[in-house]
Amino acid sequence: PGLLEPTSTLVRVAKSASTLGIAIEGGANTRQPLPRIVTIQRGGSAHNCGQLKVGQVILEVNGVSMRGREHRDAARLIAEAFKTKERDHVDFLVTDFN
Amino acid sequence: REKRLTLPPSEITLL
Repeated sequence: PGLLEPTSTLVRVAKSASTLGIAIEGGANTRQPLPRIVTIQRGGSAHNCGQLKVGQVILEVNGVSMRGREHRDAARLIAEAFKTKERDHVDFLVTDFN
Repeated sequence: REKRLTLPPSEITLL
């Protein structure tokens, strides 16, 4: 726990647009236990960043683990990370391995 | 007896 998985990638998404522009599915107690990116909207910050991809699984957001979090909790955490004015970016630790 | 082989699907949230 807390160790980087070998296939993981840290992606820094600058808040370059008014929305983050991703859709996620999954969370604890579902078929997809970690949140997975299912859509990246054109024109959103994630799309502008160019490094997030559909199908990637989100392991951490700003260093906070997604493990054990139910869908709404994971979604809320990501929304708050985008909304806060403390940072001008959101750091995602993602993996292509599901 | 009912077997639970799969977990339910998740909702999708746009962020």
